[in-house]
Order: sequence, then C-alpha cells, then structure tokens
Amino acid sequence: DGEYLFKNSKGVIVVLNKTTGFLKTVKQGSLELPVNQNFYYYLGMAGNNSKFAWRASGAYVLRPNTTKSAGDLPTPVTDRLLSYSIYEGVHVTEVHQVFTSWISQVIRLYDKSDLVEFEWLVGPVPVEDGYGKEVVTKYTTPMKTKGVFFTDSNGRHLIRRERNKRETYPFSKFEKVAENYYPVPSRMLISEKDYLALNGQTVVVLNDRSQGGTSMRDGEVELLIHRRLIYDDAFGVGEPLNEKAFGKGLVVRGKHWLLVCGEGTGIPISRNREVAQNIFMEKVVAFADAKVDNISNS
Amino acid sequence: QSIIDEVWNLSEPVAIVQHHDAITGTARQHVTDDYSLRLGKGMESCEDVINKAFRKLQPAVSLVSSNVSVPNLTSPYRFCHLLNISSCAPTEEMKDFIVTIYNPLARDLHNEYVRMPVPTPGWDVYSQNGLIQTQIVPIPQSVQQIPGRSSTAFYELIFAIDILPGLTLTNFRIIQNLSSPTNQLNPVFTGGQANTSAAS
Repeated sequence: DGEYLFKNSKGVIVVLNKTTGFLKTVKQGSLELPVNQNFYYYLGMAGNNSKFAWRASGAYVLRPNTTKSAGDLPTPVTDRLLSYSIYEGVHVTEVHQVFTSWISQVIRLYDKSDLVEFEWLVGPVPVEDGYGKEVVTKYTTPMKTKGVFFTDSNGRHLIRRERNKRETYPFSKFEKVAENYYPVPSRMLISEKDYLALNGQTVVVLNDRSQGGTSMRDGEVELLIHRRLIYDDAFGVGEPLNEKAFGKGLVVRGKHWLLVCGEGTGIPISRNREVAQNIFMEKVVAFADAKVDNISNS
Repeated sequence: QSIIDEVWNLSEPVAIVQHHDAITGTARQHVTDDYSLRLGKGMESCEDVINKAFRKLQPAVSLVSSNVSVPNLTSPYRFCHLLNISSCAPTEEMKDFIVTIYNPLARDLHNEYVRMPVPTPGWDVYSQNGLIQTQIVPIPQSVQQIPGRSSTAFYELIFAIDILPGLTLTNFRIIQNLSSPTNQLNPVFTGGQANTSAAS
C-alpha cells in the first residue's frame, strides 16, 4: 500500500514511501517514529562587504540569505526522488537514491545493527544562477522538542541548546538561522523530554566529521554538509569558499548514522557514546598479497 | 629511534594543522593543499610502522580452510586511501589476498561489517573457521562518475565479523571466484520519477 518495508535481525524496521522514495518511518522496539529525510539549500548572502552587517557568507561566517529565500526555511532540492533502487542481501539492505543530478545517497540497514546509515554524495553544487549555496540535510520527526536540542562538546558531554536563546547574551533575531547554528563535532540529539536522564524517546544523528547543525523546527535535526560560495567574506582569507576540483566544484561524500533510542525502543540513550567511539576509532584495515610464493602452507 | 622518527613524520603535520585556519577551513586553497600533502606523506610514513606492528602482533593461527599460515606472510601490507570514493588499489589489483583488521579500541567490537571495493562480483572469503557468507552490491553510478575518480571497482564486497576483541588483529583470506553466484546484484525494487511514463 504505497510503502516499502525492510527490517533486520535486531528488530529495526525502515519504511520508505514508494511514490516519493523518501524515508517515512523507523521502527525500533515498540516505538514507531515517522522520520522524513531530504536535502535542502540556503542561498549564501552575496553582500558587498562595505559594512559588517552586509558581509558575504564565506569561509569565516555562515550567513544564509533568509530574505532572498523563504524566511528561515531552506529550499528542498526535490519533493520526489529522480530514481531509487533497493538491494537486499544476507548482510545489508541498501537503498540507492538519486535526488538530483548533483545529490545522491545510499541508506543502509545492516542485519545486526541498531543504526540506519546514510551515505550522501553532494556536488558539484551548481552556482551558474549567480548564487552560492549552503547545502543541508534534515531529519524531520513529529517529536515535540520545545526548541531544545543537544550537540556534543568535542565528543565529551552533550550541551543543551535552545532555539532563539543564548545563555550569555541576548538573542538578536537579526539572522535567525546563523544565530541558531552550533558546532556538531560528533553527534546531535533531540529528545521528547528535556533532560536525558528521563530516558524519553530520543533521536541521535552521528556524523563522520565536524559539521554545523541546528533544529529550526521542533523534531528536526539539521546538519550543514556542503558549502559552495562565490564571494569572499572579507575577513582575511581573500578567497571565496569555492573549491574547484578537476575544473568543477568539489564533490563531498560522507556518512550520518541515525539511532532511535530511549523510551519504548529497548536501547538506552547512552548507546550514543559507544557508537560515537566506534566511529572515531574505526577499524584499521590492511591488505597483503597471498600469492603462493609469499606465503607458506600451514 | 627510526620508528619514532617515522611516527614523528605524521605527528608533526598533525601538530601544524592545529592552527585555527587549518581546523576551520579559513586557509587559502594552496595552503590547504599543502596541509593535505603533509598529512598524506605522514600517513604513508606511519603505514610502515603499522606494517611492522601487524607482523609482530599476528596471532599464531592459520586460516585452516585455505591452508594459509598468516604469520609467515612475506608480502608487505598495502592500505587504501580512497575508500571514501569506493576506490582501493590493493583490492582492485589482487585476486588472492589477506585482509588484516585491527580493533584499536580497548574493548570488544560486535557484529561489525567490512566493505571493500572490487572490480568483479565473484569472491570467496575465508575466516579461521572456513568459508563465510558474503554479499556483493553495485557501486552507485553517481559515485563512479565523481570527477577525478579513476577506479576499476564497480562493486563492493561485504562480510561480517561477529566479534573482534579489543586491541586485537583478525585475518581473512579473499580469493576471486568468477563462478560465484551474483543474483543479489539485481535490485528487488526500483522507483522514482525516472521510472514513470511522465518523466520519460
């Protein structure tokens, strides 16, 4: 009935919307959590650098142009996948998704894992329209998070963040998106309950590299994954953030892992620490030729 | 002393990229390129150390089913630097090789998976207990078309490790077998705009 469902031996069930190809639901234990995931972009502020308030978005500052686009909402790259294919096997089920000519992704559910893996590929970001772009991905749930989200402190403890609020100075609301962005060194987390000790339903997104992140709407995890900008922000680097590889814009590829834990899932929230450590201290893999003359028989 | 020098070849560039422009990406492009070059050279230097360490730490066991005694391996270890674009020269060039996997954590890893890019779909993988289950998946077209990617790998070979104790090595032998069944290569479902008549 319009859904494609796959599951693993750990009891994780992933449901896709067959029409759009997007992620629809993740089931873990008795929790059935609607989760949508898509890619979006903000237009980078062009500015003219003559005043601080008119600086361009660049290497030093994230400055989405929220007057040019729809307020503080990023623009979705598509509302329906160009194509997707599902591969099933003994170890992993993979969904190969093509969003646009410059964004694709593989969603993976390994048989003995409680994580859903997202391997995204973004670029070269098109700038022929004269606008630099800040590309984000959003994991959207209906969770009532009351503006609260958590980001880690260089892999150590989680820091509580609250939308449109700063602990040590008044929130200006002048640049709502940029002012709500925080560093995400290893993971970002949203929970239905404000204090993690209560063990409420929790969504953790772990990343393979430091990124910027926010939660501009309740229930959302938003991570900035690629930027291609065509103006220097005049803070000193003297170059726009416009890396050219092989004569084209840079292509980036990386991973996110989604962990649904806490109340009703059978997985403690503390599991995020173990997973983050596994990602940071990844296995070392080396290869050696096993030709007969290189090896002795036992 | 020579091993300490080899490790220093990496720790020095790692120290250099602690600079705030390197950490945040606010260095000019040619400076960033130089950081990458230094880190790359340092990593290669440390691979020599890992090569020696892996030989020293090899468990005194054989891969029984394939009649291989790994401690007597004489060929040097090779490493993959381009796994982020599903490219790996050693696994693309060799047809019979040993994969040594090290768990750098001080605790056990359970239910881990190993993925490696390969040029053909048919492969047999042996653990210490014999032939194990594998899966092959195609590498997406979008990855194969990354500008500058020069690779013969069209597939990824996947197998599982049930348990890998902390600070421990394990070995697998991988042998090309072109007659292995490859029925998992076909998608079980396809969809999207490109598959609708309107799009075409």
